[in-house]
This record gives sequence, C-alpha cells and structure tokens, in this order.
Amino acid sequence: EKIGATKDEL
Amino acid sequence: NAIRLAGDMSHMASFFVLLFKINKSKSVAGISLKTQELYVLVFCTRYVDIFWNHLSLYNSLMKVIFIALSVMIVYVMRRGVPQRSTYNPELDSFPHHWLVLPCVLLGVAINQDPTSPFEMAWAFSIYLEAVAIMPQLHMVQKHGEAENLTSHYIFLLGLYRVFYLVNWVYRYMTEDGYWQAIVWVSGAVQAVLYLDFFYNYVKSKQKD
Repeated sequence: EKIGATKDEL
Repeated sequence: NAIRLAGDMSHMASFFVLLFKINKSKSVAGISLKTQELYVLVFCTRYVDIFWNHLSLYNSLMKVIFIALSVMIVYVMRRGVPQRSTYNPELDSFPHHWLVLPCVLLGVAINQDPTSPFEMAWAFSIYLEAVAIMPQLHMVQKHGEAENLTSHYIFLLGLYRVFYLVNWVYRYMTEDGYWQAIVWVSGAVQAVLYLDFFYNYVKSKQKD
C-alpha cells in the first residue's frame, strides 16, 4: 500500500 | 481524473444546495445539525495536512472551501435568525456519540502509520465520514419524507461517493500499485448507506 497515496484526494 | 473531479463537484454542489435551501426558505427544518457538525469534525481532522501538504492549488483550495462551507452551515443552523428557531432537535435524535466513539477507536487502531497522530486523525475522519450521514437519514425517516432541496442535497452527497468509488476502480487499473484498503472499505460502506435513499429518491422523481 502506497502510504499517503490518497492524500491527493478530498 | 474526470470521474474524481465529478465527485468533488457534486460534493461541492451539495454544500451550495444546502446553503441555498436554508437561506431561501429561512428554515433548517428537516436538516440534521448532528450530521453537519460531524462533517465539520470530518474535514477539520482530515485536512490538518493543509499546513504542510501542498499537492496542488486545487487540493489546498478545495480543503479550505470544504471546511469554510461546512462551518458556515453549522453557524447558520445554530446562530442564524430565523433559522435557528426552525431546527427540530426532537427529530434529530440519532445517538451520534455512538458513531464518533467507535471511529476514534478504529482510527487509533487501524491507520496507515501507527506512530503518527496525523494518520490516526486522518483515518478517523475517513471512518466518520462513512457514517456521518446517518443522523440525516434517520431524520428523513422520522419525518416521513424530505423537502425537495433536502433530498437533492442528500442525493448529491451520495452521488459524490459513487463517483469516488468509480474513480478508485479507475485509479486501480491505471496507476501501478494504487491500493487503499481503508478508504475503499469505508467508501463502500458509505455508499451502501445511501442505497435505500437512492431507491426512494428515484422512485419519487419518476412519480413527479
């Protein structure tokens, strides 16, 4: 799992 | 991508529909203050990284907008004249503490980095967002039906979630190694909560 990968979503 | 953008736009539209409704009708009857306060909590705990994560102007700007609009809605519901006198606390009776507490525990227990308080807060906000609509849905059920604009508001929120789900499938297929268990499971739970509402919404639109 890419840590923080969804931090580019709201 | 376009699907994700569509999700963000329906999410933003939902805020404006709700603000329009409470400004135009001067009434917050049928709107759950608990759900709105949970959203303020969701955005404030998720977007703490606004101070150090600058991925894009779009992202930072949207974070500010989401926090500002959700705070504005709560402010009008609590302080607005005459709106505050139209709030029905007796219908807004969902035991919301029972939503927050498990989400806190889950956020502390299951997150992307157990050493980081930010990741705990972030995971908490993902879990809480999944269930934050429940007081509002409960209120609609108690009321029997929702006003048109209120139902449009809930529909847009559900639509936003559906767009995000499709966006995740798209990203999984196009981005190498893109895989997000926490958001996917929570997002799916969130979408399921809207199913009954969607069904009734479409049915009543067909009748119209």
